[in-house]
Amino acid sequence: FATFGPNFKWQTNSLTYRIENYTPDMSQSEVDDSIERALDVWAKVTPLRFTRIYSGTADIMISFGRLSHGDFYPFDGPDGTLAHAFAPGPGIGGDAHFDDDETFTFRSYSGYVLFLVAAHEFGHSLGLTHSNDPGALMYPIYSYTKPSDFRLPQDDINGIQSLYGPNPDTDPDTDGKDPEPPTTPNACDSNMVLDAVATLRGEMLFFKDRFMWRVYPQTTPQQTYITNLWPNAPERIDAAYESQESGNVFLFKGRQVWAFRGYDLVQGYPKAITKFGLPSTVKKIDAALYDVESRKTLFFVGSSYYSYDEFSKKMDDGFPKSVDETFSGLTGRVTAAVQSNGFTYIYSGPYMFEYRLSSGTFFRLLGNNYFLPC
Amino acid sequence: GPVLHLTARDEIFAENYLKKFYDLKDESGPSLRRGFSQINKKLSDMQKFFGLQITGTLDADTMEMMKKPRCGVPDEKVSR
Repeated sequence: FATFGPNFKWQTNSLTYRIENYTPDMSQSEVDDSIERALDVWAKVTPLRFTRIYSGTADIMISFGRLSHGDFYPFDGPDGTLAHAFAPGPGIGGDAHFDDDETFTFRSYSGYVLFLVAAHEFGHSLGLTHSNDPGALMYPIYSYTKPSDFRLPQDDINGIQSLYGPNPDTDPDTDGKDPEPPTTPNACDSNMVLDAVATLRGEMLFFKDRFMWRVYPQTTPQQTYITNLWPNAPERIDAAYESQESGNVFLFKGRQVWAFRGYDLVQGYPKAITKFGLPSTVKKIDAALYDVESRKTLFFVGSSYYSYDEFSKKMDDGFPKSVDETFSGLTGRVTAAVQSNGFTYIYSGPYMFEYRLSSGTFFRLLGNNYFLPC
Repeated sequence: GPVLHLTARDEIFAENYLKKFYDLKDESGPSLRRGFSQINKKLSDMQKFFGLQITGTLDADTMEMMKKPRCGVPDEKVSR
């Protein structure tokens, strides 16, 4: 997180706000509700309290405007800059301006969710600047999150509480029952257990919680929300693989499978994993791997694995087999699997076992950072 | 990063982005194409902030990040 500096914070915990005008994109009550919930995001974790006024000058004046709109920072038409806000202080200090050339929305994916944009801008109104944590609310780039799923990330809580301290009114009954604030997985954490690993047309994708890293050869890993690439994708997936037969990337969670071709969800998905011929007793798969040589996909379930023929689209006979029958030395649960440059990599916890699949030869025990640099 | 075929429009867009969010001073002089040091420095600042490959030059990943919808407040210390 980052702040404008210790001098840029409100000297009182009781602040006023006023909605000066409205966007035509939403009903007034939706705007009122979005603004109120966006302020509540910060009130929940600090001693700050917000009171709405309907005339005069409030600490936080909220308005919608286009292009040049009365300050020295004109907006830029649709997309690009969505809004801006000013650090705590007199006059324009604390005010939040929203670009009315955008399409704001109450909750839908098409358009920009006003609640999310406003919660970010009010972070500035209270003294925060941008965080470089891609999972933080105060990250400068807009990311869609279903408003009902929104929880203020730990990075933002640390930031705002560095200025104002915690909420003194937390209710002892519910205290501790709130779900843990989300944190952003760190590629430098050598103990991290990845949810899944897959290829995507020459890239490698590493999945963890709501995030993925995209790694091109010789470039810096890009960490982003899974939903930034595939809006319909589930979070905290169990497994993923790219089929070189169909060109689709399959994501697995529980008894369901999603198929993506490029950025698009393939018609008819998500489907049940039984579509691959897995028995209905299988509640989830732990990992999936497409073998280029045999054109088979291996599904790992507990200490067993199944082989699926991508060409004939049928499960191979003689399976499931025990994992350690084929993958010598692999005693722990398989958590992810991927092939690269003709080698097969089986993840078990934070470790990666390197094999030659055709011979079953084990070569090296490696760490996550072999493919996913810190 | 992936090679980018810069158009004049891209150069102007990128310079405006760096002025707005990374305090690039409005100076006459060499454009992005000739890699003026001030612009390299600001591009590196941006690439560092977003965890991109720090090349100091305008590549496809950097251009893609510049085009994402965002907040109008400058990044990092600049905003103070």
